[in-house]
Amino acid sequence: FPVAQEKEKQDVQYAKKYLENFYDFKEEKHSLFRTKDIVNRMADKIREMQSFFGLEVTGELNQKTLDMMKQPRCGIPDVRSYS
Amino acid sequence: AFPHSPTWKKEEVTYRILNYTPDMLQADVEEAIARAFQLWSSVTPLRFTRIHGGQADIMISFAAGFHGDFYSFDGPGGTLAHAYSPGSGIGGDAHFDEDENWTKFTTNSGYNLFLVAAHELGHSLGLSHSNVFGALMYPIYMATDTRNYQLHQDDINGIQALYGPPKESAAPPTKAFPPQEPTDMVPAEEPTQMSPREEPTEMTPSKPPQRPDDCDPHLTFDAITTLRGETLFFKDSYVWRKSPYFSEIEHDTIFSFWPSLIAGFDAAYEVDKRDRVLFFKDDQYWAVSGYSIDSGFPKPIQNLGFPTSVRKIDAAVHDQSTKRTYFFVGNKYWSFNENTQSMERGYPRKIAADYHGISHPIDAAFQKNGYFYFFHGSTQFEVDIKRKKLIRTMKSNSWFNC
Repeated sequence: FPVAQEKEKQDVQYAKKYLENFYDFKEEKHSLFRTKDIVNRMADKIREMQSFFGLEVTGELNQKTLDMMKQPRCGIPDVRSYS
Repeated sequence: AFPHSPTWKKEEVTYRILNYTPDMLQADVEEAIARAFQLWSSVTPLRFTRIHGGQADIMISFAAGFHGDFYSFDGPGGTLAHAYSPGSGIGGDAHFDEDENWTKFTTNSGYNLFLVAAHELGHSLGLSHSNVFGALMYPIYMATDTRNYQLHQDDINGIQALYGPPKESAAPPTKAFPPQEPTDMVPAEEPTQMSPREEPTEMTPSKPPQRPDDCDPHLTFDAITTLRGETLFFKDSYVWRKSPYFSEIEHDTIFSFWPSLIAGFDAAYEVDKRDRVLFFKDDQYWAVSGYSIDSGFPKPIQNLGFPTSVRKIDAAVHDQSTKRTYFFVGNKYWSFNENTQSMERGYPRKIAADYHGISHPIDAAFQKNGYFYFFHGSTQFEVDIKRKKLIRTMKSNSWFNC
């Protein structure tokens, strides 16, 4: 479903936290190419998450993806690098 | 499985319940945990024994926020619980977020402990998450009728890949438990699991009706609503989704959007300012925001001000300009003030008195660009909202590019 616009910034922060918790996303604060690098890596992680849940794999934080992130869930990550 | 596929290297595994949630009776917590273990023991050689002191293989506890490991809980909602893969120390342990409302029922106002425990104990035994929708090890909580709950074949395949089948027979049993508890705490007995659905994983007795063709001239709808600029048309379990951004009509199912809602809506409408859609079925209604169902639902339609003689709604439509919602029942309609959350005086009124030329009962209705669209059978009526004047009639599927 389309996004309710006023929530967009909060949604990005929420998504970032979700991807950190469950998809091993790391925001490296000292990268010289920080903004673009983070955006690309976040898009990759979004794609990974969308693929896992059978959503359309776009790499974009659309409403369907965001709503899936907000579903109550288990705290174990979905990626194999969890330890 | 987890990295390196850790498993218990023995068939007798012990567990201990360290503390209890105040949300449930202790006996109900113990029963939920025991049933969860039984689910897994029924399909593997594993046997689970409860101990009451000392160090068990699987230590089960309830805690809120930070609780001594690196994975703090997050308050109500979000993360519900977590568990560790088999191993010594914290290995195998399961933690449940005490900030959740735990329940033995299947309800929209809490989380069923048996379901969550069964999932977490899957981790305690070495399973990671499954991406198979409907599997127990799917990471998202799915409110499901837990009477006669059966593991998904994917769960069985996963756990038997780690431990093999049970010793007594090669095939897993078809029933894990006798019926144990009621399904809900609210007065209405409504199943929370939708049927039919696209990926059947449980027994449903009858085959759902086939999706009608978009351009079937006799196409009728149960309910129609707008949602964030899109329009959703409902018939049985099927949804036609029309977006202003795409030319094609998308085909979905109710289950794909709201798994715990029951197919066969009577009515639906959107209050766009509150980003809410209300669904009606028989004498109950639900409020959703996007994919999320608001807690505390379903509620009886009498909460909106209907007399007890009204047992279902035919159709509903919200007028954004006046903040009024109109409910249609038989040959009459009510006006509901969304600001005061109360029915307006002077209603119900006869549909024919205010909307000339509109056939009733009205099956479905929605509002768009200053017009109401009323549906009666395979006919659609376009009505100017302000003047309450019939502009034209069309086929019900005029929106589907036929």
